[in-house]
Amino acid sequence: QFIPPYTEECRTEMYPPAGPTFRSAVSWYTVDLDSPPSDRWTALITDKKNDLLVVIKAIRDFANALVPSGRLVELVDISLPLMVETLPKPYGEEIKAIAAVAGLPLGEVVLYNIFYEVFTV
Amino acid sequence: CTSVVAEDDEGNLFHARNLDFGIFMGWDVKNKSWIISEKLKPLVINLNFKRNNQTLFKSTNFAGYVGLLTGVKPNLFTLTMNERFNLDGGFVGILEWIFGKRDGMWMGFLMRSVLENANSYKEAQTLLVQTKLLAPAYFILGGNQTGQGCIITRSRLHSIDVLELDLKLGRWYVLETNYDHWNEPLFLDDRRTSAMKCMNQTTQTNITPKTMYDVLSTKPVLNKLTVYTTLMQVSGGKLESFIRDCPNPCMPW
Repeated sequence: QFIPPYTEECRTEMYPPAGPTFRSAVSWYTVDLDSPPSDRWTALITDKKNDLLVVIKAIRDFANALVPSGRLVELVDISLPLMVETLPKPYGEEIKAIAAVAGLPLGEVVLYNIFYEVFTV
Repeated sequence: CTSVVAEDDEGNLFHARNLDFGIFMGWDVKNKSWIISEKLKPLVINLNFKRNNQTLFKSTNFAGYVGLLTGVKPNLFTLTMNERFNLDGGFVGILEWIFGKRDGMWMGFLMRSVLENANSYKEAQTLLVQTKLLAPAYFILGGNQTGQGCIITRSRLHSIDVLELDLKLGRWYVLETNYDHWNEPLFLDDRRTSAMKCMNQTTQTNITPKTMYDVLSTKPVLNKLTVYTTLMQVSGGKLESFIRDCPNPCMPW
């Protein structure tokens, strides 16, 4: 159907994934729950740091587009780090470690982690 | 999002989902795509959570996100969540949290806690039904025995409805998009009808993770917001995921 909603006949034989609807497979990482919360994400974040920076920047740009004065990002950077101490264990500690390894403002990593609650608005 | 739990003729349970995210967060006119959805794709990873050197559960995650949206506890249960939009949404919960009322749970953290601590389908269901949340949500839960599959429709404070598999009634799958199952979906966003048509056309006899991938690859179930597709089988704790694209013409949601 070439007008919205572009419905189509039920697809068949799509597996194994290939072609234009498949971009790539997903790689595996291990999270060792016996290691301290401050260490368990280090290897993964070191690997994915640049991609994470890109997403956080896109969210920051979006916030700045919504409130061009930059006050919204300022609010996130100042107030959300205070919230991290109130998050249940071990999540707060894990988030702090991720922000430190990625070199990102803590408030912005907190926002990324509570995005579901923010987004249901 | 679209999540499905299905049971085949032999009692095997399969769980699959499309994760759709990023609506209204910037449209890239040149590439005809949502900016955040595209930027999230390189962050998709599969995680193997281990304790005592053994796999406790597996998930599909975004790097840097410590909660969970999609996971399997091998041989016990599978779990996904879909977004539920409501006026009494997450913002109210966040405000309550800021002002010191902290008896609710953050959705992603609850999902992880359930996968970490629950040791049966029933135990997981009880936690998902009873725990107070900061935002409304749909939880889609699959078990390891015949008939164990359900959609839990949650408000922040309580469970509104639990729809379970019922083979006697011919309900061999439960399917959730982002609308209460007893209401019609928004006519501009009807992924449910397409997905159910494809599930029915597949039939219970032929349902497998592969044919569920077919269903989740059919437009508009697959759309411009779709970041990844995950296929899970509780038996053996199999989880595989794929980053998706929706070539034009394709619905923006």
